[in-house]
Amino acid sequence: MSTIVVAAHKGGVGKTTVAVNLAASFAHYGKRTLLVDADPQGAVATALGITVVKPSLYELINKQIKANDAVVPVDNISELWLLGSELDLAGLEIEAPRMTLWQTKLADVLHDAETTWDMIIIDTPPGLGVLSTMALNAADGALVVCPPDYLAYRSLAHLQEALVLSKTPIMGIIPTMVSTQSRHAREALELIEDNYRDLILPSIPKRVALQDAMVAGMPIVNYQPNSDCAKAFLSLAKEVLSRAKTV
Amino acid sequence: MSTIVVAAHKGGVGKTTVAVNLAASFAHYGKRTLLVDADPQGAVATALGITVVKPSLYELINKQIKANDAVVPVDNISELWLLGSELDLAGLEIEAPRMTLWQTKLADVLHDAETTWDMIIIDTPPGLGVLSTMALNAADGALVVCPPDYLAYRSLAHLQEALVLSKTPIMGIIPTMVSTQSRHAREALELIEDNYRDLILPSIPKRVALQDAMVAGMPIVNYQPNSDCAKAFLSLAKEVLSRAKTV
Ligand SMILES: Nc1ncnc2c1ncn2[C@@H]1O[C@H](COP(=O)(O)OP(=O)(O)OP(=O)(O)O)[C@@H](O)[C@H]1O
Ligand SMILES: Nc1ncnc2c1ncn2[C@@H]1O[C@H](COP(=O)(O)OP(=O)(O)OP(=O)(O)O)[C@@H](O)[C@H]1O
Ligand SMILES: [Mg+2]
Ligand SMILES: [Mg+2]
Repeated sequence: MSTIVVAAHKGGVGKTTVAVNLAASFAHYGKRTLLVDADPQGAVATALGITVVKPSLYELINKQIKANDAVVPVDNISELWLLGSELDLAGLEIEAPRMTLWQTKLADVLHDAETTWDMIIIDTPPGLGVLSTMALNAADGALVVCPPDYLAYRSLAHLQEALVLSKTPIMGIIPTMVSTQSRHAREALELIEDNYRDLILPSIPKRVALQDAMVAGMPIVNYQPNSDCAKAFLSLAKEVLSRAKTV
Repeated sequence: MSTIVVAAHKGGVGKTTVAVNLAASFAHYGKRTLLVDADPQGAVATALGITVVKPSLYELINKQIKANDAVVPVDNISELWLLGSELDLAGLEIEAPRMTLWQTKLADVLHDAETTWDMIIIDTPPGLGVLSTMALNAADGALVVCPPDYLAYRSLAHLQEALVLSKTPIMGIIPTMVSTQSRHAREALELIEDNYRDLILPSIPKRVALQDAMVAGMPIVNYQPNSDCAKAFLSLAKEVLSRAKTV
């Protein structure tokens, strides 16, 4: 299982933060890793301190350019490459459904990439629209991100339906932004653990350092390698790598 | 200006919380208010303690049923009606672009509603896809929601582009989940205030009570009427109502 999509129906749950930091952790463990941004917000490049994204994923999909010809190596992080996006990708939400076989157009771009990189991680937009569908279709497995929040917990079921439809196996659920400070968070966490027990992966705590790292344009393993959240991402990465091998 | 869309490109910024609590505050001030959920997550009904949504917005759009024939009055909140959604609405993201004049299909459903209700508020999905576009198209004005978060601030520019394209006037930006605890939040708030000074509306503080009210299925003005966040929503509602009159 080498192509992983990071997904959630609910917005703002930490998908980008997980995609970027998980990819950097894979690279840290020596896995050649390709990070693909399938969200028109283009936040992955920002999180890596990259300001120019050319060609954008939109161009790649429209011109059917192969990933290998368009990737950008990430400075200071050996074993990590980026396929970034720009706002123009939003156009695909409207244009794709009118194309033939639109569902597989991202998979086509990534077709040869599976042999070039050990791991591919795809960050997705929130919601269950066209871009999400294309990303689920291109992946061998899905990591679902969920904070201790009632509405986010409630939306897990929606994503499960989408994963069944796109035949994307679910590798697990990553509890993120974990804090047990409020009763709301503790109760939401219990709901997730009680209802999805077998799918729970190592969690990521709620830490301002992750927001600061994002602004600094660095993964947490570079920004604050000794922080508990950096170690949390390394533990998560180890677990995900072992699950990826078994499929 | 009687039809307002609550929007943001970034996910999880508080759109649903604002849409629900603003609508309840309008109703509190005696305005006949219709709350429309254009997000397949269907969280608006949940926030109002409503468990059955029938017919869903998806059915209304597909069968071109008028809003007036499908609305549900909200128990315990006179002057507030709901047009809810279900997960089936996600289908529209794929099907709509193949329909003729798909952009105006939500506007058509709401056509007569403008004379029946004083205020209409539309909650939207995150992102800038098909459903977002239909909602922007159906509105006379947009309220943009933004927390003190760097990526959310960065995505404001994306939404501005979309608002220009759909010719939806921006009524203002609501800073929400406002907290000045972390340096990240203080700096993001400064960025928003420095770059969008004239658009800033009364803000909503970060309060766990708003999450608890959501789980309890009540707007904050019913759940904790004397809380500072309930009063913040009433102040915001007053300001939005005065701006709506002037257009
Ligand atoms: N574990 C965490 N602790 C603290 N802050 C976090 C954590 N994870 C993410 N954040 C912050 O929360 C905000 C939202 O996270 P992020 O952008 O990664 O979510 P997302 O699911 O990708 O959002 P979207 O739906 O817009 O794509 C960002 O400011 C991010 O820095
Ligand atoms: N001012 C606030 N203080 C504390 N919690 C808040 C506040 N506003 C929203 N929340 C909580 O934050 C979470 C996200 O809010 P909400 O669902 O309203 O955002 P959204 O923009 O509608 O998300 P989505 O992009 O998924 O539609 C919810 O659990 C909500 O209860
Ligand atoms: Mg993201
Ligand atoms: Mg919402």
